[in-house]
Amino acid sequence: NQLTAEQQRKIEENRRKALERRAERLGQTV
Amino acid sequence: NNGLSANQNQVLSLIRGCPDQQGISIHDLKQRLGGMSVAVIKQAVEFLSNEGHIFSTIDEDHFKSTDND
Repeated sequence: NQLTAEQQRKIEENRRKALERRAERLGQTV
Repeated sequence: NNGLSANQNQVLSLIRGCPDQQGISIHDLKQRLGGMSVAVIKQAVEFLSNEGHIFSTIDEDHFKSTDND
């Protein structure tokens, strides 16, 4: 089940956004 | 205690455990969490996504964890 380059790009972008959300959340609670 | 509910922890654990590049689908989560309704699973997924624990991959139906690799 090989993903296309476009799908891999989208996955990486969504991962980056999720990590930003996570950092924001941790920043607010510390 | 990581601040998550039991349902949220169960969903997160399955998402973390999925090795596929595209992650796990809502359908597969439902198959693995027989007793949990799709509505409850989707609520947990939305919460976990908002908190940055998980993210959607190839579409809005597949999810991966931010910390499983």
